[in-house]
Amino acid sequence: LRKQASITCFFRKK
Amino acid sequence: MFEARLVQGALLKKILEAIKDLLTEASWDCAQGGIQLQAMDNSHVSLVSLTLRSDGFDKYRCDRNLTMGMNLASMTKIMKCCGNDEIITMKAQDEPDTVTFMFESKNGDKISEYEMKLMNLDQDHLGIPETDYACVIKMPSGEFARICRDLSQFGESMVIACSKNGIKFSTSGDIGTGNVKLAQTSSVDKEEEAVIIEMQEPVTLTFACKYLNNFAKATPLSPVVSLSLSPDVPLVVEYKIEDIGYVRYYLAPKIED
Repeated sequence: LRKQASITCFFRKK
Repeated sequence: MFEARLVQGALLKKILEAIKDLLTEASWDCAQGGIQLQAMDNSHVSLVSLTLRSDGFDKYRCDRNLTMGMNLASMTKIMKCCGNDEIITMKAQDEPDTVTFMFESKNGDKISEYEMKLMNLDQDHLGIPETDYACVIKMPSGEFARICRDLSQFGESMVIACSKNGIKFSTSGDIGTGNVKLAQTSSVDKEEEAVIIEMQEPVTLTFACKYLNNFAKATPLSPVVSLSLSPDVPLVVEYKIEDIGYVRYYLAPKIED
């Protein structure tokens, strides 16, 4: 099973 | 004072159509170099990044950097009042509470003005790292939209597998499975009809169809779409916007639980 990752896991807040 | 005039007003209408279903509200950051917008969808699964360079406008003036927080449903209502062949001018004061959209008919005998209240949006900007993608695919945007539409009937997820032989989109669900394979084009008359794959290493990733279908709403902006993939990082779906800029969508993959 796969789960949806969040975009914030990859791109950090500036 | 901020003023941006776009003779091809239809472009701004298409841009809004390309982002309004993904984003409820967004900040338009205006500076001398142009307009930028970066926002995540409500679920924080995807990110939209829009760049419109000042030299792509027919007239552009931005004395001070400003951020205009807009409700995109409200902006859509206003854009519906603009004819496809009309000229759009956006205007705002420094530190504005409102933005004005002016629509002019080509022969100049009709001018409409709509003033919209701005919002204070406390939106975080994300830093997008420079990435050398393992696979970059250029393909006709209409073909990509068609594949997303067709395959999303079968399942919620789509697997995109890119190798030197081509690209394979596949899905499965309760009623069965489906897949579409595209080979790299050997020769074409028109560049925008080609499927071009630049590959460093093969990549297979899984994405939610719902978002891909949303991205495909940018299809009227460009005949070509590019998909950039690398293992375990977000997919980038890019549509160039004529001589003025681009809209890029970043989509987080579905990963092993």
